[in-house]
This record gives sequence, C-alpha cells and structure tokens, in this order.
Amino acid sequence: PEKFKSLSPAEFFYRNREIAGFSNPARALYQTVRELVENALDATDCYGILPTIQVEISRESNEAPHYRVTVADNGIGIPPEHVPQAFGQVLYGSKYVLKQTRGMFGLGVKMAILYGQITTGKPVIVETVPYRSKYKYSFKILIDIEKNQPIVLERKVRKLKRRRHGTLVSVVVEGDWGRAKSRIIEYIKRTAMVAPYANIYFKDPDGNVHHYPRVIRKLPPPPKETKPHPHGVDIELLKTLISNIEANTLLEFLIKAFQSVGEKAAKEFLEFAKLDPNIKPSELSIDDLKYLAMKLKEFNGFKSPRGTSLSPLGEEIIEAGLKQILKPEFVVAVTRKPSAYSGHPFIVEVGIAYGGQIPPAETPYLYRFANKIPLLYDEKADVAWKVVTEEIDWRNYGVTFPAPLAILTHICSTKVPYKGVGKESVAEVPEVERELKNAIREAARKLKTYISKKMRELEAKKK
Amino acid sequence: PEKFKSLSPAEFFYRNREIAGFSNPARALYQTVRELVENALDATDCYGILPTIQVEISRESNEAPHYRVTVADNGIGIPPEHVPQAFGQVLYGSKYVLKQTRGMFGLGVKMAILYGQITTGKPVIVETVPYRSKYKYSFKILIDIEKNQPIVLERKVRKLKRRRHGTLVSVVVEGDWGRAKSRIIEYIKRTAMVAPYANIYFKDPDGNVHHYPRVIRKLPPPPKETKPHPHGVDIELLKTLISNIEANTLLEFLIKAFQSVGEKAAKEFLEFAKLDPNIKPSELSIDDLKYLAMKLKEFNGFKSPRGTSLSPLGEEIIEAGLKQILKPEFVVAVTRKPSAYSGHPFIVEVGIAYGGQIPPAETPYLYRFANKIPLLYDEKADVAWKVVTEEIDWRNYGVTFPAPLAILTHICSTKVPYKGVGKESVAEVPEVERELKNAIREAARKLKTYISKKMRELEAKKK
Ligand SMILES: Nc1ncnc2c1ncn2[C@@H]1O[C@H](COP(=O)(O)OP(=O)(O)OP(=O)(O)O)[C@@H](O)[C@H]1O
Ligand SMILES: Nc1ncnc2c1ncn2[C@@H]1O[C@H](COP(=O)(O)OP(=O)(O)OP(=O)(O)O)[C@@H](O)[C@H]1O
Ligand SMILES: [Mg+2]
Ligand SMILES: [Mg+2]
Repeated sequence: PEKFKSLSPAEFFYRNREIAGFSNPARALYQTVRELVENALDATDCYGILPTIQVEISRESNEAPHYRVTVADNGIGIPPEHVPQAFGQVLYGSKYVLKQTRGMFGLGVKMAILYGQITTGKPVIVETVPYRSKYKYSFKILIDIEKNQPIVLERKVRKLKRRRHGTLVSVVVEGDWGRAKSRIIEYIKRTAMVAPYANIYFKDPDGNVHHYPRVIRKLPPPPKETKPHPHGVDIELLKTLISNIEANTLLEFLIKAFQSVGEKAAKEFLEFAKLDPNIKPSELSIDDLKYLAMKLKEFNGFKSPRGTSLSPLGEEIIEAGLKQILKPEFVVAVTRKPSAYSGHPFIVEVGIAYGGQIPPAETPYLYRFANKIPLLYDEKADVAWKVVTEEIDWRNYGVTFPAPLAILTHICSTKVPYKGVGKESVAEVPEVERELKNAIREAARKLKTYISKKMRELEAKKK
Repeated sequence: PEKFKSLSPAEFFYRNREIAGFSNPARALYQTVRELVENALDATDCYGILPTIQVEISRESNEAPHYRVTVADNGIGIPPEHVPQAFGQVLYGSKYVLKQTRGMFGLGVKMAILYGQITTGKPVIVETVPYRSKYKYSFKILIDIEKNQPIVLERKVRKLKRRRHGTLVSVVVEGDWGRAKSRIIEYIKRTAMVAPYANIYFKDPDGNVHHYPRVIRKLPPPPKETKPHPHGVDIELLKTLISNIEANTLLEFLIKAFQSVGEKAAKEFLEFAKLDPNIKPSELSIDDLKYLAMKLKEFNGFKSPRGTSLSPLGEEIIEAGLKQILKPEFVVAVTRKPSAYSGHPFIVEVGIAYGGQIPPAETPYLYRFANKIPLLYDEKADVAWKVVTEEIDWRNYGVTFPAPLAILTHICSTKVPYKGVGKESVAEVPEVERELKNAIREAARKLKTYISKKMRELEAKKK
C-alpha cells in the first residue's frame, strides 16, 4: 500500500537541496556567500543607497570543516515583525513584485540557514536596524522544517547611540574553502566589477582581505515596480487581477490592471476583441477569461513594455569593468532597448574586450551576468554560451581562434528565466536568445572595425 | 516599504514553471506527456504488474493550439480518499520513501494540471480503479493555486461489471505538436526500449499509432523500500528518526533506524565513537547529535548499502534495446555492483554499441537514462556527457572519430541527483561520476577487444 504524505516547502528543499546549489560542501559554501551578498546588494542599490558590504568567512572549528559566513550591509534593514518569517519560512520574501531585483524566489537565505542547521546545528544570527529606526533588533533563528516556520531562540532590542541602518546575517555551514576559494573570490571580484559604486570588503579564512573600494559615487536609478503587461496574461493571472483590482467596467479594469494600456489602447483592444467595455469584470466566466487572455496576447496595439522596472548597467560601467579586470587593447559595450518575453520587460547588454593582456584561447572567455549577479557555474547549459559559440561566426568579424577575446553578457528583467532555483544559467527563451545575438553582432561590428584598422596600420608600417 | 508575503508551493511553481520544464508550449507538451507516462509505469512495474500503457495526444481545438493528453494504465490505482490531494496539492505524493521510483518530488502531475489550468482553464479528469476494488472512481479537479489545495468539481462512483485495476489521467494543455513531435516520439521509443515487458500504445495528433508490443513476459524484481544508511545522516534526519522510532537505548536505535547496521556493527561503532550504548536517544542534545552525525559518517565498519531498494535494467535488456534501435555490429553492457553517495544506494549501468547501421559522427551518440526514465534535454549539462566526452580517451580503445559509436548510460538510485525538478540532467556527484567512468571503461575494454579482432581479420583477408 502506498504511503501518501505532503511535504512542507522547507522539507522539500531540505531533501532536494542540490537543486538549489547545495550539492557538496564546496558548492554549498559558495552558494551561502552569494545568497547573503545578493540580499545585501538588493537592500542597498535598489533603494538609492551607496552600498557598503562586508563579507567574512572564518574557520569556526578545528575538528570539522565548519565555516562562519557573515555579511553586513548598510541597507534598508528588515522590519522586526517580518524577520522571523523572512529568515525562517521557505517561500517568504519581499521580492515577489514586478521589478528587477537579484532575489526572486523567497528561498535563498533560508537555503543557507537550512544547510547550516543540518550540517552544524547552529541557528542564524540576524541583526537589523530598519531605515529611520532608533533601535537595533537581534535574533537567533532556526527553521522548523516539518512545519516550515521559524523557531525564534532569541530576540533582543537595543536603543542605538547613533543613527545608522542596515543588516548583518551570520550562519555556520559545513564547507570546503580549499575547493571553493577560487570561485568565491571570483564571484566577489565580478560582483564589484559591475557595482563600482559599492564599497566591498571580503575577509577570507586565510586571513586575506580583498578590498574593492567605491570608484564612482553615482548610483544607477533604482528600478520601479510595474504592473503586468497584457502579453504576459494567463487565465489564473486574470482571475487574480480581477479579484484584487476595484473596477466597475472591463474598460476600467484594463486601464488599472496593466502597464502600457491607456484609455485609447483599451478601447481599441475591446473593439478588436469584440467585447463590451461595460461588462463587470467579476461577471466574466472561465470561458470569457480564456477568450480575453487569448485576445490580450494577440492584440498588437499595446505599447511594448517600458524599462522603468529595469536597471541596466550601462555601457560606461561595462567598459570600465572589462578594462579594469582584463587590461585589453580594445573594449566596446552595447545596451539594447527594452524588449519583452511573456509580458516581462528585459534588457540585454553586451561587452566585448580584445587583445592587450587577454591570453589567446580556443573559445571566448564568457562573463555572464543576470540582474547584476555574476553566474559562474553551468556555463555550457546557458543560452549565452550557445549564442556566443554556435550562433555567431567570429570569422565574419576578423576573429580567428585561438584569439584574445572576452565577452560580457548581462540580461536584466523583472523575471530572469533561470533554469533552476540555484540561479546559475539562463534558459533558452527565444526572445532573449534573439536579443543576445543582436547585441553581440552590434558590438562585434565595432570590434571588426578596430581589427581591420589595426591590420591596415600594420600593413602601412611594413611598407 | 517592502511588500512581504509568502507563496504557497502551487503559487511558487506556477510563477516559476520553466524550472519544472514548462518553459514554452513545445517543451510543456513534452513534459506533460512524460509526467503522466512516468506515473503510469511507477504504478505498474514497481508492483509486479506487466504494464499496458495507452497514450493519446489529440488536437482539442481548431482555433487555439490546445491538445488533450490522456494516459491510461493497468496499475495499482489510487485510493479515492487520496485522489484530490495527489492531483490537486503540490508537494503531495507516495514516493517520498527510500526506494527506486521514477517519481520523487510529489510535483509532476500537478505541474501538468497547473499548466493546463492556466492555458486552457480545463480541469484534470482522473478515473481510477484501485487494486481489488469493485468500484471505479471518476474525478474532475482544479488546483486552488493560492491555497495549494484541490477543488473537486465532480466525483462519481460506479460499480464495475468486470474486475480490473488501473488509472486514466487526462489534461488539456496549450502545446506545439509540430516542434515537440520528434522529442515526444523519441521519448516513448526509448521508454519502450528499456521496458520490453511493457505494452505501449501511442496515438498522436496526426492520427498515427505507434505500438511497442511486449517482447518479454519477465518483470525485473520490484525494488523494496529500505532504511537510510548511516553515511547519509545529518542532524535533522537524526532528530526525525529519533522522534519516529521507538528505542530505549542508543544501541537499539542504531539497529532499528538504519540499514546495514546489525548488533555487532552497532556495538563496534559505539566503541569507536566512545558513546554509551545505553543512553536514551531522546535525551541527546543538539551537540550530541552533531557529534553522532559526524561519527556515523566517519565510521568505516558499516556494510555498504545493498541493492534491494534498486531495480537495474540488467545487461540483457540493455543489449537487446541497443540492438533493436541501432542495429549495430557489436554491443556490450555492464551492470556495476551497488555503490552509494551520501548514504543513497545507486547502480550505474552502461551499454556500448558500435558499427553496423550506426552512422559515423564526431562525438558518441549518448542515450541517457535515470531510474528508467529517458533524459532527452540538457545533454551537455549532464555528468554522463562530461564523462563520455572529457574523461575517456577513446583512442585507447581503438576508436577514432568520426566513429559509429553509441553509449547508453543508466543511473538508478533511491535518489537520483537531478540538477532540476524537470528531471533532465544529472548533477556531478563525485561517486556517480567515478562509477560512470569505471563502467564505461569496463565496456570499452570489450569494444577494444572486438575492434582489434576485427582489424586482425581484415589484415588476414588482405593477405
Ligand atoms: N540583508 C538584507 N537586508 C534587507 N532585507 C533582507 C536582507 N536579507 C534578506 N532580506 C529580506 O528577506 C527576504 C528573504 O530573503 P531570501 O534570500 O530568502 O529571498 P529573496 O532574496 O526574496 O529571493 P531569492 O530566493 O531569489 O534570494 C528578502 O526578500 C528580503 O525582504
Ligand atoms: N497513474 C497513476 N497510478 C497510480 N498512482 C498515481 C498515478 N499518477 C499519480 N499517482 C499518484 O499521485 C502521486 C502524485 O504524482 P506526482 O507525479 O505529482 O508525484 P510523484 O510521481 O510522486 O513525483 P514526481 O513529482 O517526481 O513525479 C504519486 O506519488 C502517486 O501516488
Ligand atoms: Mg535572496
Ligand atoms: Mg510523477
């Protein structure tokens, strides 16, 4: 007889933690660091705060390979009433909105805490000073895996002597610094490369301090939450929007619910779909909703999604970042206009660096980023690798391998189509693939001009 | 101010369905078919029933690309009191036990139902006759996404005229038969290839019937549920075992909780760990548990995990399958002894086919299987691809590319270390990687013997 049971989300991700990147101690140490760093950056640069982030990994025990990972930031902090669930309940967070953020699943820090809990038994330490608060709140939290809820072991409140804001998160996990070292150092380095406005300190278990000082004081404009685009609808989303939005008529509903839908576009759409503008949205049947969803996706008269919910790096930052780490002789960057897939706005940006101190290689060096996060694993499964190695004929641009060629790709979106919850590679979404190809070609044409010019100069010198 | 909220598991997987393989209509149609077929096979061959499986995909609508996917089986059926949750609650199932089954997440059929619900609005139809029941139960179910619970639209009971048992599941999803066709046909073909004891009928939207008749009447012994192996412990697992198992002493607990731990091994372990055999397990502190987990993983005196919870294909089935689809001139198969990773038993099996009707190619053709499921996507991200293309020097075995070489790999385990919930590629777990390499070398040595013999015969002919 079959034993039926249900799992809580905490139990599910505990059993299947390799799916979230916690597949062995080295990888788990890496994932722990990045989940905490990504939360710290989301709490700062998405809010117009110049980030100061301190990362420390130290050996916690001599007998066992246990490491304490601590990340402190000067971000907006967390309201104390939300701390227990934000750290103790899987699938709980503040990033379930349509805006470009690094976080998106409500799972990341809980995976690190779970992994620490099962390998070392230690609770997470959270200290937070919410923006404008006079108090610092300190917690020690474990996760009740079966119930998927927090166990608050300790909660303290202390009045601050001087005003500040931010958060510190500290966990102890089983890890393997020897194997993880190069990737963790590279992750921090590439994070800093695309965040030159951030002050990042990283102290590692060998006692070395890696410091990436702030080099510009200008923050890119923070992304703004947006409404869904009509091309992204399905029946369930329509049901949810109808029950959450006050609208007496279908016309009013369309204008209120969606981005890119003004009164004129809404009226044109209703005519196209042959729908009565005055129907009460709550009176639509499932078949009506099915029809409405189909027509909304079909209609071409809506403006394309705008980029206000996005925060691209910009060509200046990409070129400066490539110059700094690669010391190439040529560099170019391209930031494309906003595009969309399934109603989600996205922007593709590409940088190409050539020559100089880049060692020639059989394939290009690929630096992948998504929502400003460096992606270091699963390169060959990523859509960017496919485009760079299979869809671009580099000989058309004067490049023959082995060549000193490096490519940076950045995909930013209200929803990056990751292949897995570990956020290591991006899926082959056709619209994204097409934009990557176009962006690389645009940049490669400028590389071609440079290479040809250089060839002519060499020819001229010989004569 | 940040908007904090929690998501139900249904909501989480609805929003992030590309992570479960539902990334575009073609891929979603494929995933829908396979989730239903894998459930049907688990309900038959794991219970000593010779499977008869009927799969039908038909075009449901002329205006929209909607397809009805129906899979019927002669399996053990589902008890009616569990049907609503089995089909209407994400993270609910009967395969959360330590035994080799195709299913493992309690998610698969719900993803197909969710996807159908959001793209076509149609509920799932489930008809089931549990083993030995006199009644057939019919349901129509939708998923309440926000609450992650079933909405039973219809439930009927009918007395059977003649005895039988099995289940029928039918959903309507948005799909793309044109793009998905070749992969779906290949999936069914490879499923039949490793299940020659199954009768499989597949009727596609073009009206074609693909029939894979039963060719052997002998079923492999069904896998048996096992207890965890001590090398797979962590602090949380110990806590759970202690609260679920009646044991007055630590000695009794060790013997009852784990596989491969008899009285002698338990006593030797307690001596090694310097622990008192008579402690009451419920009185162990978190630090005691941490120490116990560490020592259990360290101790070498436990027998390695046994293979009773596994059900390998066997060399006969692998060779027959390769011969049937490839018509090679040479074929060999190797089934390794059971091994383990993190306390989970696993067996690696490999088949090599060479020459005959296999067209020469620059890389080997790779047929990957895990727990008898054919894996058709994400080949380059799979550990098997890495081993076959990077860790074996084929010239050592007389193979130079282009070569007419095909390799079949099968990994079976109580927990296949998939990279994602869509079950398309296997992660690089060191123990599994090592076993794959050893299995391929073992088979390749026999290929080498064959190739050398053939070369000598050719040489002899020339003289
Ligand atoms: N350093 C921090 N500063 C401010 N808020 C934080 C910080 N760390 C975590 N949080 C809050 O806790 C929530 C949960 O974090 P968690 O990493 O689990 O999920 P997420 O970042 O929303 O998504 P993801 O799973 O993709 O990382 C966040 O949404 C955020 O509101
Ligand atoms: N055709 C079937 N015959 C018998 N039981 C079935 C059938 N289909 C589904 N079930 C039952 O419903 C449960 C849920 O199925 P579901 O596919 O969601 O999860 P699973 O198969 O356990 O795991 P996975 O997510 O890996 O597929 C199964 O565990 C099984 O008990
Ligand atoms: Mg996060
Ligand atoms: Mg299943």
